Amino acid sequence: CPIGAKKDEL
Amino acid sequence: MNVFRLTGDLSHLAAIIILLLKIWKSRSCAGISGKSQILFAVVFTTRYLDLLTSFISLYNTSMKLIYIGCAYATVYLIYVKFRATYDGNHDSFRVEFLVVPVGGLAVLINHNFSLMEILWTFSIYLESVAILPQLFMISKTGEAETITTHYLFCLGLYRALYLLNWIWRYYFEGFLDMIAIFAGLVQTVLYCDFFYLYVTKGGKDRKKVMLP
Repeated sequence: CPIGAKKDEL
Repeated sequence: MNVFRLTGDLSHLAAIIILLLKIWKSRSCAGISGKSQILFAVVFTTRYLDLLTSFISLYNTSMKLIYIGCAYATVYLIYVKFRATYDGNHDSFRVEFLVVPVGGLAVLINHNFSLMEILWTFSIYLESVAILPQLFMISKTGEAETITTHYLFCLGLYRALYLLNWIWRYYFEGFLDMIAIFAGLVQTVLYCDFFYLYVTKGGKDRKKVMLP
């Protein structure tokens, strides 16, 4: 995935 | 998911629950900054809008809902249910000095110029400074109840553990989010002074922690 795009963190 | 990420999330959850229980059991929100709690409610609301657009995992969704629910419950307890105990005179930090620059920064520096992404970035920047009204209030009154210091410790520990999580993810997954890392560093640094006092003055006969 692109840098910073995956928002699986809270 | 790694051990730092999980313990960070649990530390965050512990902080939120400690504060809720403290207010509920003592029937009082004395010494707690309602402004910081409103900022945290705004942080969760603007960050977790993706609840409506994407599903990541059951863990992710349930934690987001718990965080949002607890944030609004805390604000409700402070401003409605136990409003009489709210220390408004000492909660005098000007939040517009945080929200306006942070909003401007989110528009200028983000990963992608879209509404959802700007709101996510705004929430990351805002979270990093949202505790300032609380720290300002404690420095103004010069004291904090022990349970409040436990709350602050867990809240600060959470972002410090996230920093270790990001180092882990960089090495093992090649994952790098400079916005989150920069804001996380700022957020953790704001707690450093408090961490020092918490550890050094956390003696057995301590009732209250005095801050300079």
